[in-house]
Amino acid sequence: AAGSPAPSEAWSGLRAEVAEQARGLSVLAGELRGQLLGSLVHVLPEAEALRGLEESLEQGLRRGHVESQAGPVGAILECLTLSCRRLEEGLTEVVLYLLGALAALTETQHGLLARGLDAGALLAPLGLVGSVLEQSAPWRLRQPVSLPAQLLGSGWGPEAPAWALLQECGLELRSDAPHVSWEPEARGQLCALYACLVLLSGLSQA
Amino acid sequence: SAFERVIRSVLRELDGSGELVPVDSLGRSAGFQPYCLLLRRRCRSAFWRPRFECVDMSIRDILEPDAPEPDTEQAGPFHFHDAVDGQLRGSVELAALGQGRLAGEATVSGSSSASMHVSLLSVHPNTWMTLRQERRLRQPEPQVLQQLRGCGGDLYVVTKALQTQREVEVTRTQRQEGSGQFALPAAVCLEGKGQGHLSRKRTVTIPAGSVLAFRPALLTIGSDWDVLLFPDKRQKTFGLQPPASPHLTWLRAGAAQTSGAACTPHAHGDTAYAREHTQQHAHVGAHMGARAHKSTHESAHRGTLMGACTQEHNPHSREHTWARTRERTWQRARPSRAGWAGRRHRGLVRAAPQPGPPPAACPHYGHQIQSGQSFRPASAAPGAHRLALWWARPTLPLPSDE
Repeated sequence: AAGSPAPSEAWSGLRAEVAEQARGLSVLAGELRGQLLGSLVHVLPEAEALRGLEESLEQGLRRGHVESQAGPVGAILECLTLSCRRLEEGLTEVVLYLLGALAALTETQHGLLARGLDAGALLAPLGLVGSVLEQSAPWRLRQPVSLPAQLLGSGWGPEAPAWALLQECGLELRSDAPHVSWEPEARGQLCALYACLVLLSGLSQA
Repeated sequence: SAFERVIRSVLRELDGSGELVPVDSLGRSAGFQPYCLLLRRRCRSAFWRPRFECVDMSIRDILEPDAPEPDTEQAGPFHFHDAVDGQLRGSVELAALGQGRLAGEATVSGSSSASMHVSLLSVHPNTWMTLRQERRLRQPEPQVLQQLRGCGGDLYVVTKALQTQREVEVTRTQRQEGSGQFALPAAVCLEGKGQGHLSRKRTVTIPAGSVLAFRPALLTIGSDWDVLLFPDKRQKTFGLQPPASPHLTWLRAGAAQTSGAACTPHAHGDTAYAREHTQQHAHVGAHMGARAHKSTHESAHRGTLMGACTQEHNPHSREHTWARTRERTWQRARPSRAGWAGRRHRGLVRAAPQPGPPPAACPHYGHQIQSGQSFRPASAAPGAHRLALWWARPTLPLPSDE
């Protein structure tokens, strides 16, 4: 199922796919968006809650209605539910896409994303991850990828959130002449990280 | 994580073809042993791998009788030693988030080491075949299967697992040293004015018997079960079989014309026959064996069998296994029960993989057995299948364009 996209489509294909999903979220009204965002911050570090949310959404789509739940998972379900207790299909698919991407990441990355989402600081990691993906496309060869200085900001090292996010994908990072050693095996995880960053930062920006 | 890093290194050496899926968490490693069932969630993007989740069940939990799984084959052990030591030097500016700032010349060195013995456990394809013949799905269907049926995902079974033989400790160390202007966090040890180092050491102990990577195979569940080592995208655990090729469609149409509605397994009396055999032999595999046995002999008696006839009327014999293999092979390709029945009715049974030459004549009916013939698959030359069909059933008129 995880097919290899054609080289020419690797980066542009991912960008188009994620942008399409992000457009799906743009239909959310400001208040609902805030509610969804606030609940996601609580759910993100909890692996079980993420799994439960995904299960509830899948079930809701199959059964045609969704059961009320308490807590942040319930709040997210409320955001996606119409008055007739049916899930709004387009929005739900986007959230399921996001949950699928999150599932490809580690729990450490979930925690970092939650903190970044809370602090509204996801744009910097997004720029870096996008740059790495763009430069290393079609992602099949091991190669060094330099990191643009303007995207690094004032701090670049093991304590920087973007560093940890990239390192958790299995990439070797260097702080001198900042660059990343691209590993083809990291492709899936980095693509998923990019999708998460685009969708979450899109939510928090608005 | 250190665990994932080690797995990547091991797989790079041992699994060049990339058929093994790395386990993402040491805590979930136990659920990926051979024969364990996994749920694969629907993947909404082609850019990342689908996830496999443990369902904490083995194939024995859905089959009857409740007997242990057959042993696996073991390759290895392979001794794997990975030590990386690298040092970087340069001018850095490190910001310890919210804790302080480090600026100046610095050296960053990183090392990791792991030495482990791993072995590859695998279930031989023939084991799956034997298991299929001898054990059927539990009736009534286990509740977990009913739940999974409504879950929308596919069930997979682990056929290979890369397992640690001994406990192994993986260590990853990162060390930074620098000089210059510092406002260091408390974790950093100062070594004289303007100099310092920061060390980070991560150690993870991987117990013996931990699964590092696995190979899943699709489990299909219908009236019977099967394990597909090379499934195509259309095949689903609880779903329909892929649409038949035009060739098979043609065969089905022929079956409908020649045998009509009466051509079903029940109309042939297979079920009753099988029940009788089951009682006589009180063997778990007798039902399937008897079914194949009956059909094989019926076909052979009509002189239409394109392969070996069973030598003995013993449902446990090796010949029966051939017959069952034939039936299984066709069942995989069949679009429907009726379609299969039609083909079987007309004796379109593919030659079995034979361990020895088939008998020249059936000892029970005395007819000559046609051997060395094989039914052409759908990809054969145009028109060839029609010729084969005509050969198999001489009463069918030869298509005029042939």
